[in-house]
Amino acid sequence: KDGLLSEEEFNLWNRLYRLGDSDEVKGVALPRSHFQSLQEDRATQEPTTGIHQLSLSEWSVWQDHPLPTYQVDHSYRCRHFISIMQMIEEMRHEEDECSYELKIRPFLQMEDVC
Amino acid sequence: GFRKELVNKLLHLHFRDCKTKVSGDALQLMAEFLRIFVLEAAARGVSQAQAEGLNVVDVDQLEKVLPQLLLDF
Amino acid sequence: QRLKAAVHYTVGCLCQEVELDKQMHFSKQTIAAISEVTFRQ
Repeated sequence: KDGLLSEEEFNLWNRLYRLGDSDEVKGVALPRSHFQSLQEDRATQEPTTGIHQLSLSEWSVWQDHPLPTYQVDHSYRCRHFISIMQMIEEMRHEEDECSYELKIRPFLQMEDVC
Repeated sequence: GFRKELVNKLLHLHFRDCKTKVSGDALQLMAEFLRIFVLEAAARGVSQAQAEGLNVVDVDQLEKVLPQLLLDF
Repeated sequence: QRLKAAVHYTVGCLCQEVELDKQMHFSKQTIAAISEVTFRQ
């Protein structure tokens, strides 16, 4: 009634899903992000042994194209992110000149920025 | 899916005022949102595993789809 | 922790539905990961 697990459900959870000392990976955590540029009081969380820290950057090279969806399509924010990752991937192989700068420089009007 | 009472408790974790009430409709909507989120995460993990020719979805497959999943919600 | 366990259990049940539907298997760690992400969401 209180929304928490009944005894039967708890036993099932304990048997099927709960990660414990006998498991190689004892838990999973999504690390909290923080703004590097802001002076924040933040206690640096040391990763606990046996806890797998999920990474949003480990597979960043894979994010330059939209991955398949199921019932929920990609958001505008996500498409923006993908296009930026795509641009980064293309720029990775550039030497000396930056193609983005070359493309955009003709449009710079100094009165717009001064 | 997610029980309304559980969703209510989860929401109350973040309320500044413990007297804040959530209507039944809002709880139902939030429960449905969470259900869809979980199913989407699972299904995308499956998609990734299948693309790699695996029959087990491991944490690696989930991590690959995680950035776009979080941005989509 | 009890709330997290309840979320974890529900996520496990939902993943089981997907397992049956897609004929695939989720590792315990993957279910735990989806649960953690859902709780944070």
